[in-house]
Amino acid sequence: DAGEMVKQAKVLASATSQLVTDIKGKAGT
Amino acid sequence: MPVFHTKTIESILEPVAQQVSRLVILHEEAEDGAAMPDLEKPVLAVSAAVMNLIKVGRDTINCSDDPILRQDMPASLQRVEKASKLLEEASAMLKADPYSQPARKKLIEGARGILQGTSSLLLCFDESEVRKIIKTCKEVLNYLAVAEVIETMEDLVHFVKDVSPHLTRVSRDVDAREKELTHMVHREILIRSLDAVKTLAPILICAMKIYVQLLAQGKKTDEAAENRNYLCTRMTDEINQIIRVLQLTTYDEDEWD
Repeated sequence: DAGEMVKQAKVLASATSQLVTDIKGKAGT
Repeated sequence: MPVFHTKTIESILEPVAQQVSRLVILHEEAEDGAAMPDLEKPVLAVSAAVMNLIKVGRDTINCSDDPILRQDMPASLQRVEKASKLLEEASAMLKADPYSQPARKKLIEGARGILQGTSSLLLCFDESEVRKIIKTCKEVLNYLAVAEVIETMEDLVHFVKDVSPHLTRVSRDVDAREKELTHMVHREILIRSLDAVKTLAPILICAMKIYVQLLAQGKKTDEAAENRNYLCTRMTDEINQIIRVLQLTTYDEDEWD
């Protein structure tokens, strides 16, 4: 349903953000 | 101009979209050659989230009676899945060689793929929700199409009884949709057209009633019929306008040129 789809997409977006933060933490230095 | 056309999609994707674009810039500008950290944990978290999203996506496909969603959504799911695999490969490559350039490229491609795939998935779902609202609008249009054949009070009572729940649903759904949109012009048109429909509906019923009463009394009905038809056409136009705007996204700016 709509609620679950949005919820899981949010979790994925958050996990992707964390990954990008971790990459940038190093790649940008 | 907003990039994402609904507030829900915007709230999910906007922050990560900004981060990914900064990452791409960093990658293109820096190419610093510094060692990458161990990304196993964050990549595993992304993979787990992708698996959950794919499960929900497949359930949605299986439960949906919308053929377009059933046709379009699998490609979005595959896109996300493929991006997740790229990230896993990159993570494994970086474990073996923290300086690996191909691994960095896979990371960027994977992060972009997750963003694009999730965006495509959410859009696919959103378009399906919009089609549901349009279906209700078209049900009202079908009723309006038969307004001019209503000739007795009994038929008019049935007409009002039948059309009312659909009108209520259109009003509720379009109102909620308007609040979801990020594009101000689209919102304003929906508000205006919905207000017009709400105003016109009781006036149309009144005009239909006058026509029916004149007919029953054996009086001249030309003007009453003309008035009823005019109101009917106006309502039809407003609902068609709602249908048109519901289908627009922020990418349809040419529409307004």
